[in-house]
Amino acid sequence: QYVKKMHDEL
Amino acid sequence: NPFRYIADFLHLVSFLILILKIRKTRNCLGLSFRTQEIYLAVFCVRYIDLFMYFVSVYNTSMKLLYISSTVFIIYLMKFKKPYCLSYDSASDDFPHYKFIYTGAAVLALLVHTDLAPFELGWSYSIWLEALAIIPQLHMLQKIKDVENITSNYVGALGVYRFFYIVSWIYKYSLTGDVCWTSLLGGIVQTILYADFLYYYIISLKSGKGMSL
Repeated sequence: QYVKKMHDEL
Repeated sequence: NPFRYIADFLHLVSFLILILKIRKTRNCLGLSFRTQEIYLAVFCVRYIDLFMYFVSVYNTSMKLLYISSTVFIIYLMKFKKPYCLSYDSASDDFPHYKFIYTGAAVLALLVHTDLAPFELGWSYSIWLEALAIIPQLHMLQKIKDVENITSNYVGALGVYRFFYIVSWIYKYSLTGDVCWTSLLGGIVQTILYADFLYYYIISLKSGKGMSL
C-alpha cells in the first residue's frame, strides 16, 4: 500500500 | 481533541490578522516574503494528500483555506499595489534556499515517519514549517520594524504549534501513540517562535522608546 498512514492533522 | 481544533483555528486566525493588517496599513513593511513563500511550499508539499485520500470535510476545507490564504498574502505582498511597493527585498535577504530548504531536507532524512516518497515529503514539510519563521526573524533583527507584525499575529502563530504539542500529549495519554517527527518538529518550531517573540518584544520596546 502506497499510503501507509492517513495524516488527519493539518 | 479540543486542543487540536484550537490550534487549527489559531492558525487560520493568524492568516486573517496578517491580511487585515496589510490592508489596514496599506503596506507590507517589515514582512518577510521568503517566510510566506516557505509557508506556501509547506502546504503544497504536505497537502498533496488532498489527491490521495479523504479525511473529512473539515480537513479538506481547512487545507484549502490555508493554501488560499497564503496565496492571497503572497499576491498582496508581491503583486497588489500599493502593498507590494513597500516590500523591502534588500532586508529580506536570509539565504533560505541554502539553509531552510536544504536544512529541512537534511532534517527530514534524519527524522521521518517512513522512507516512502509521500512520507518523506510529509516529514520534509514538517521540518520546513519548523524553520519557516527564520527569514522573518532575521528581517526583524535587521530592521526592527514591527508595524505589520502585530503581537496578535506572532501570538496566534506561535501558540498554534504549542497547542498541537498539548494535543499530541493528550493523544498519547489516550492511545499511547506518538509521532516523533511531528513532536520534534513542533518543539523546534515552538522554540523558534519563542525566540521570535523575544526579539519582537525587544523591537517593540525600542520602537516605543524612540517615539517617547
